[in-house]
Amino acid sequence: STVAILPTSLPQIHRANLLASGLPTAASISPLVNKKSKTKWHFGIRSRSYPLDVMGEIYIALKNLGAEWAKPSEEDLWTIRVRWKYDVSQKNNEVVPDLMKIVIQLFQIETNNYLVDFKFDGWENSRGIPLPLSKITDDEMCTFSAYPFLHLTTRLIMELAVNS
Amino acid sequence: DSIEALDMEQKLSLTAIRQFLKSKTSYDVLPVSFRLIVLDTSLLVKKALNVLLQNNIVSAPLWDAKTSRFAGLLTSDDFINVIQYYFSNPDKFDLVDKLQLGGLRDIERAIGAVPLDTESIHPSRPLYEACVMMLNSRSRRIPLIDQDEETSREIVVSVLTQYRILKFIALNCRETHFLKKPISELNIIAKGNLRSCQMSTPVIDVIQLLSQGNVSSIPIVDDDGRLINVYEAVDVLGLIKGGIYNDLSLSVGEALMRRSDDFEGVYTCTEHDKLSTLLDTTRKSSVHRFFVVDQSGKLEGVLSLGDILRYILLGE
Amino acid sequence: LATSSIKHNTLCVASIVRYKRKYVTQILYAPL
Repeated sequence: STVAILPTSLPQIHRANLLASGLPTAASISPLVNKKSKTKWHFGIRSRSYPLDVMGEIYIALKNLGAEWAKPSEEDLWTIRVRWKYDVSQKNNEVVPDLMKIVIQLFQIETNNYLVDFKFDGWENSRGIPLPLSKITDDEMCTFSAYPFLHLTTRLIMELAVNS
Repeated sequence: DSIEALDMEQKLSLTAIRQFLKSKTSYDVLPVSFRLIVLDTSLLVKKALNVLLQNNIVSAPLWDAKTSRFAGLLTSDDFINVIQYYFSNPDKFDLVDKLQLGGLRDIERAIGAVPLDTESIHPSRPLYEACVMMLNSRSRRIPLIDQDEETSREIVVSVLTQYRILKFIALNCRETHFLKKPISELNIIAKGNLRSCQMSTPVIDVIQLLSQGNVSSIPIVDDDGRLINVYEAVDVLGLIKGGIYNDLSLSVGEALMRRSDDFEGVYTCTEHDKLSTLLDTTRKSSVHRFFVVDQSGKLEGVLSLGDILRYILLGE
Repeated sequence: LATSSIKHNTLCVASIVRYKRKYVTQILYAPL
């Protein structure tokens, strides 16, 4: 095989050659630092505020965003069952579910350290038309697009960030 | 006899590889666990650039929250369009600086660029179909689109690239070892009026060559025609990242100073090499294309991944 | 929902979803 890597195309060698050629601007151009800053992931969003304040902030944000929620039960004040109309322009008025359900739950991780968790909880449609029962086999059940859910959570996180 | 045997072996191997591609689906190419990065169309172009570079990717599907649908792919062609637009409208810096991803189609129209195709395919279709579609795709990428079973909205499951397909073939088809005819006999090397430039050529002229020729790389040769480097479409991302909009009169040699140190280098081969070797290289390294040179390093032609894929699907 | 810290005024959220017998981490970047 005569497959090879062209030596003069390696960044370090290219740079050395260009500097040796005495180009004035060459010295001022630095290589792109492709820091592979691995994205650090967290579950939900964390908070050190007082639990009831956190819940209050979330209800205010949901209200500002036009979402609705079920009245919380006495024994579970830390869970909010949200229903959020996500209306998009339909093509040939196909019946597409437009009410997304999300469960927002506050967890205590340790003293003064709380976690707000968001969970997707299915769709309904505002005209109350029952959803066509999924007729496909279990295996194909999982053609689920997270993007509408991700979009609404970014809206809520932005509202919380702006309010706070 | 040996030439006859080589020829027969090549033909039988191609038939087996095509059979393999018809027996698999695009879904089979997907790893068991993988990530897909998607950008909201309301993101600024310059922020999207940060995201691509931070994740070491050069393309990503776009998602329009207003319609809750996918809005095509962001590729290096889009950044080339933005540079060309800015070069023709230097007073429009503000507009370019505040440009959102959703505005890229307007830039495309403003400079009269050919819009990228938005061909896609269902993950369960035969992989052979995706390969044939890939050959006609300008973006050299095919989004795999399924439907959300509750809302019947589109899901981009992943995006197939020529490299991913060739690597999948090299990893799974032992017949690739029997493709032993020299590439000079396959009539697949792009020769003749190759667009090339010199180290001192202004980078904006090289970007025009990329755009007009609808190619993804421009070889850089010295006065004797020897290959010394290559400017790739993806290098444009580094140019914009460095904010070197303002100084597009940089030479291409200076612009290449932006390349990060983990760039693997430009792959060369000669016309005596065989596809078995080139596919084995694809299996082991993230090669973008092969430049064909002679013994003295003079540029003779280029062999893109698309050329190799076309031969595997339709050659002989 | 998985989130990552806000950088350059850009939000990044993700969900790991099963697609048939494989797993996709669907990641969305949106402006803050």
